[in-house]
Amino acid sequence: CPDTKEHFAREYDSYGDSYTADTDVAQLKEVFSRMKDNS
Amino acid sequence: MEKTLNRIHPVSDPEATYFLQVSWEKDLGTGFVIMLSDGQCAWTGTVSEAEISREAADMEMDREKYVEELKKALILGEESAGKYNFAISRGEESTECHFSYEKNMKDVSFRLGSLRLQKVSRPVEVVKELIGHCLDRLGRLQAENEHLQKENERLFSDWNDVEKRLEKCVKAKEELEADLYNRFVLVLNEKKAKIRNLQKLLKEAKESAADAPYTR
Amino acid sequence: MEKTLNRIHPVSDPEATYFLQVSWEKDLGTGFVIMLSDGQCAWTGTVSEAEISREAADMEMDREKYVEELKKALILGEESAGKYNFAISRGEESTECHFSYEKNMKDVSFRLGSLRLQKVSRPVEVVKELIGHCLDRLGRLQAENEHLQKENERLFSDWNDVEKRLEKCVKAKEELEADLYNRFVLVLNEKKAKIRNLQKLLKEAKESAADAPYTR
Repeated sequence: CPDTKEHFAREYDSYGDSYTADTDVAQLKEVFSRMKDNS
Repeated sequence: MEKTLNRIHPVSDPEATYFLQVSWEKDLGTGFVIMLSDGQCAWTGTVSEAEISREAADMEMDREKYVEELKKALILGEESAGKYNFAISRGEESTECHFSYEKNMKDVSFRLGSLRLQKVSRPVEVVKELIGHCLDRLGRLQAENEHLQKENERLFSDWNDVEKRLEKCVKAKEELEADLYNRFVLVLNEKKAKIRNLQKLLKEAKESAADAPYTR
Repeated sequence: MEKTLNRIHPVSDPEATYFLQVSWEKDLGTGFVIMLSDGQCAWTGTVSEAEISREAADMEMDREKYVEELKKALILGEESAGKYNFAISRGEESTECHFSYEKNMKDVSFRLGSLRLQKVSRPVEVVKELIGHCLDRLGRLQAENEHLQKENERLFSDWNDVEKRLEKCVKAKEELEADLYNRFVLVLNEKKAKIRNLQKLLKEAKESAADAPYTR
């Protein structure tokens, strides 16, 4: 729904990486792998 | 001039050893020279291209196929495999010798060819030539084997080097990946810390603006 | 039983060819048997371990060094290199034959050894054995040659494969690096865009708070 969409847009960038929560190597690998899927 | 030397044992005397040298130019089918020796005497004879054609025709065999059979019998030394037989009969005065060769099938043998060989007047020269030819071939093979051995050592060494470089490359790739991710994580987390800080400041600024009328 | 066969040419008759077969057990220094043949006759003799020691002592040469010289002269066939000479003198009745071998130095030759060889009663057997031995060695060398050839092809193929894998690895590493940087830049730029946006909002919030008293 629009609220959920807005919430995720605030919290995560368009590649699914959080704007605020620190990342680590494993999470970043996952973000990158999703980017491959989305190409 | 091509030349081969093989040991043969005549069917009439399997214990006896003869040496059969066959020489030809380019292709056996164009004719060949036979030199037969028991180590003491020697006999020689020629089979011409026409005679080969005649034999093949007599046998109603394709000429090429017939020449292949001759190769197997006379050159490749397949006598020991039991596939071919040789018969040698020396005349009373031994100036001539009848030499024939046949192919063994399951239950039957059929004659491949035969010829009269003339005794050589100086067999010692033939013997010397047979041994000399062997020694020359041995020398060439030995040299070729040494060359192949060196080549093989070089190839193995090259392969070994490249294998090591491949291992290094694989390792370097893994290290590069790990290194880049570590750096990316550090840089991203710096930006996220900045974002958290800005969000906090924004929240404070908004709260401060909302409280202002009440404070004043 | 080790055995070698070489062609030699006696100094007294360089056009003549003799075949020198040397046989020994394990090490030449423990003694050896000589078989000499001109293709028609054959002579044989033995040099014992004690005789080798005696010759070395007579020459005041280290025994091991003397045996090395014997190897070069009799086995390795270095006669053709002009380093060693052979002398053969056949007795009147030819039941015996004197055989000697010497080393050529710059301006002098020195005798390495000599022995009386006894004529062999059935030289044809010797000739057959010489040729037979050659053929056996040829067969073994040929088989070894084919094996080395196959090994050579296999090693080349292996080297080729691993070279290709290395090329792929190098390329993959480069592509990985480029790919990771591309993805990182996209994710990083999202954060930078967010930061710019928050900075803009913060600035607006601050300006709004500063204007508020005047607006009210």
